[in-house]
Amino acid sequence: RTGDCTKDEL
Amino acid sequence: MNIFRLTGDLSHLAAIIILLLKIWKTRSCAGISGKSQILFALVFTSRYLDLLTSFISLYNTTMKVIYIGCAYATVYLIYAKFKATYDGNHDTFRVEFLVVPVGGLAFLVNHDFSPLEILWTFSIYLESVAILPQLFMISKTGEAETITTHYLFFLGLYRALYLINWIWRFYFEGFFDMIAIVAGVVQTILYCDFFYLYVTKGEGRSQLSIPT
Repeated sequence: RTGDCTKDEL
Repeated sequence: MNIFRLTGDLSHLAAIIILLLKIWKTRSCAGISGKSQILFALVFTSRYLDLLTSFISLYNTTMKVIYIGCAYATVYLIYAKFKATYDGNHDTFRVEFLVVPVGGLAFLVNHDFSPLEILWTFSIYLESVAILPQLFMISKTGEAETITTHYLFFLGLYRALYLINWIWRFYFEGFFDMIAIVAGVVQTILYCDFFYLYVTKGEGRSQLSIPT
């Protein structure tokens, strides 16, 4: 994840 | 999105719907751990707060709303509508022994010390152990209705499929989230014992009997 908080998963 | 994650999400959705329909149709929550359902509602609430802050996709938003809605509807059915059929005597797992250590761990081991990230980490850790009260309750009663075993099968299958999804994403996208992966492995391992019984004894028996 290294900071890119792309929580694209459920 | 890859096929493993999509089938994982659909398996998760199937589990949630199976449980909700089972309670609604039979008008009974016998054999169901209300504590586990409360933990799942807590998992979804703490994980999906980003519904308020960011839009990822229609699919993402829709599924999150459905998960949260079904989780609270299930808790409502268990503790309010069909309260009389709730088997509190067997649903005795001490959930504070789960929530407190998980809460502490979320503060110690996380990717970023921001409120949303801490809550997301808390939800990941909590989800990996949220089924324990249910498995504990089944081991106490020594049996589970067939429909409940299907619920547990799809619920366990969903995270196992997510593990494959993470292998896929690491290989093709170089993406991996160690916290989610470790918690996902723990979560899936907790179901292994049940999976074995489901496959070996599931067929041809009305009740799944788990040796206490």
